[in-house]
Amino acid sequence: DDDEGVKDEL
Amino acid sequence: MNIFRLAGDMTHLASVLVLLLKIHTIKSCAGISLKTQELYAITFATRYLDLFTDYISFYNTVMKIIFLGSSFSIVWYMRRHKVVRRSYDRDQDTFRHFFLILPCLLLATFINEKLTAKEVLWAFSLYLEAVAILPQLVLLQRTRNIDNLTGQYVFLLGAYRALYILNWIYRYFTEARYVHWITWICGVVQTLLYADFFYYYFQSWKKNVKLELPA
Repeated sequence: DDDEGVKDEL
Repeated sequence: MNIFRLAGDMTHLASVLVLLLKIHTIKSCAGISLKTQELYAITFATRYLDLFTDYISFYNTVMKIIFLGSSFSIVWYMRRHKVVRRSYDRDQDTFRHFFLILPCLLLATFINEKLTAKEVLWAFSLYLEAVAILPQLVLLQRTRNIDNLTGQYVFLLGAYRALYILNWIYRYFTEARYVHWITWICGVVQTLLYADFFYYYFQSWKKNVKLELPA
């Protein structure tokens, strides 16, 4: 699952 | 970006500005825990390593730089500034960093989204942020006279965490496959730590008396 790593929060 | 997330980030930004205002214009850091500020600096330094690896948005990059810059400059002011450092409550601020850092580091090596340096540090930053407020809360309890700016600073930090929970609930229901268990659990734990403070903060606000936490 590719988007598992996307962390767009601060 | 939803309204809760934006409001959360703005509240976080406001908390930092209130603290910088106190330090920069009043030249005082009385009632502020250096331990907590150092833990935040470590939190942001380990979490925002992705500034070098991923580009998310202009907003994201700018905010990360602001939080990194402000946290390190606050630590610098409290440790090095010739006037500000004199107002630091050194004898009251006795919480040990390592009691928090070490367990967080251990936990991060076992519980993370992936066993890579970046992910372990990310998890570590979440665990550390969750407990970083503890030295500040201990110091507040010991401080007889909590000034307005210090009270507002801690209130804004707590409000920022509560708004992030609303943001996660919103995202969970509106985005497909948006699940971040570690972030959520840490966030809820962190917000619960403020519950006691919130209670006394609202009491003092309602009765219009000075904030004071029972020992």
